[in-house]
Amino acid sequence: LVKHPLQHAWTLWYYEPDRTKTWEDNQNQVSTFNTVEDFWSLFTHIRQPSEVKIGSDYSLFKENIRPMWEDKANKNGGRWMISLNRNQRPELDRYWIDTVLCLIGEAFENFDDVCGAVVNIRPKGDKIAVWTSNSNNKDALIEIGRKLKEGLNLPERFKIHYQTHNDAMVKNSSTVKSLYEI
Amino acid sequence: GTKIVYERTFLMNLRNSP
Repeated sequence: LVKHPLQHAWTLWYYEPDRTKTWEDNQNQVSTFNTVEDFWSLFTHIRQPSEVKIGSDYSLFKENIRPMWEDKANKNGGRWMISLNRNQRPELDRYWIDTVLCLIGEAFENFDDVCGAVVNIRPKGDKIAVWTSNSNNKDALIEIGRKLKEGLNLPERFKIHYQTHNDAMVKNSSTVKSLYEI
Repeated sequence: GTKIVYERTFLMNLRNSP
């Protein structure tokens, strides 16, 4: 069996809230893969987002990029935010797998700005975000955002928002400023 | 340079291969 190589190696992380540990210690590396076959053997053997404990996250990032703002690959970047409402939970698993397939299949063509993606499973509404490395690279951001909406089959009226990590860090603001919306 | 790109349907088809 010849395995199909991916352009990049990817690491899946799983975060489960545990007040006795720090946020960073709650982030666990699950596995790293660099072929399509190894990707499927991993993803078909783990619980889907809709099956994990509320308050948990999955993150899929290029190898050696940690799923946190502080990482050197993320600190000048931002993310496309896809905010789902409560009754979109049945779609969550499909949206997540479609996001992951965009990443590992390099759907964003000539832009290499993608760092990874995060799915937050939350009671008030789940969120999927795709993180990019440079929030000033408008051409790349718009292309990535468009391909993302296309890859997830999101209707035109369903808006997704790009926000820089620096803006997202501002604690006291309830709503985060978004740089772009498509 | 060249880049290894996979379409969604192609990736989904590989899901069921042994």
